[in-house]
Amino acid sequence: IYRSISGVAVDKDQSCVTIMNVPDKPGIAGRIMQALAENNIVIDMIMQAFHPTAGHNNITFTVHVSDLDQTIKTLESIKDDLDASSVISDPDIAKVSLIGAGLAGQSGIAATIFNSFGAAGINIKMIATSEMKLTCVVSAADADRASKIMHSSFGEEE
Amino acid sequence: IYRSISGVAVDKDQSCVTIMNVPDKPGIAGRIMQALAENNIVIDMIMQAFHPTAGHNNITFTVHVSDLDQTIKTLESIKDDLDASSVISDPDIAKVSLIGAGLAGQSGIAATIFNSFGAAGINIKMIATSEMKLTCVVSAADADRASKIMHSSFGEEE
Ligand SMILES: C[C@@H](O)[C@H](N)C(=O)O
Ligand SMILES: C[C@@H](O)[C@H](N)C(=O)O
Repeated sequence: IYRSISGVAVDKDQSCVTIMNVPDKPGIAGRIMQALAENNIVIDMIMQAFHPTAGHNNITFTVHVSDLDQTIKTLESIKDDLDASSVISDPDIAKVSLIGAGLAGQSGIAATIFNSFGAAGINIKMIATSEMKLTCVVSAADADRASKIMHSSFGEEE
Repeated sequence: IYRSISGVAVDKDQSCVTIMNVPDKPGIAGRIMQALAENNIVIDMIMQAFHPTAGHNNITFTVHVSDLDQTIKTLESIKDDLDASSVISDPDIAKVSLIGAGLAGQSGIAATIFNSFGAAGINIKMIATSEMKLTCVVSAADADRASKIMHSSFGEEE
């Protein structure tokens, strides 16, 4: 099952910015993304998950740390127009990703990784997956330990 | 810029389940994932974004519609142990994804898609991205229109 893992990637140069409580209606994400594109901000990840309050949602972006201030400024400048509540950022993040063709649908692999992080006292700040990748966002201080755990869970050479 | 788009994928067979307000401390995601793995549930996407209340977070899963009931049952069975507040599901989803090698970092592409959905009155329920993929979760009724919009935005043949 684990033969299909091809590696571990670590990215310590990202920051996270979230625009909170935007109206959950058509066109809002477009206006936000357009403002970021017009300010030439390169977006690494976009994440909008389930929001408990009907009618509202949060959109989280990861951007290169050099774009953090511009991203906050851009989102702050449109916040009131959009009727959003706030813009919150977290510069203390690192992305640690397991990469492999066979990851899709493997609940056991994610359980192994998340449990190992838990046993090591590493808190998972964000999670994102795709067919080829399992990404955990942890605090920058935990990046190296998290990466070692990912390597050793799959018999990988460092 | 758009030459690197290779296609549009539509998945109408998924459902969304979120476990709300779990403690945001090491080991929690592992216990949740382990319960799902032990129940042989194939997870399509895992998403944990930024949570405004310090100390809490929500984890959203997309699973095949045939696994929806078992997923809800599994998460309900561990909810109290974990001190989570609730398990919420939404069976009315479809994933519409733009796929292409050149997507990474292209804010303009995401802005085009999100604005086109907005203009068509299509609400975006969830968003997930990776280097190769931009995924929008919309209601099942909007899937075909959303897919047509993605195709036509990039000069694709249907
Ligand atoms: C929140 C935002 O994504 C909104 N639902 C939209 O479609 O634009
Ligand atoms: C919420 C959950 O992901 C928790 N932060 C953990 O690390 O397990």
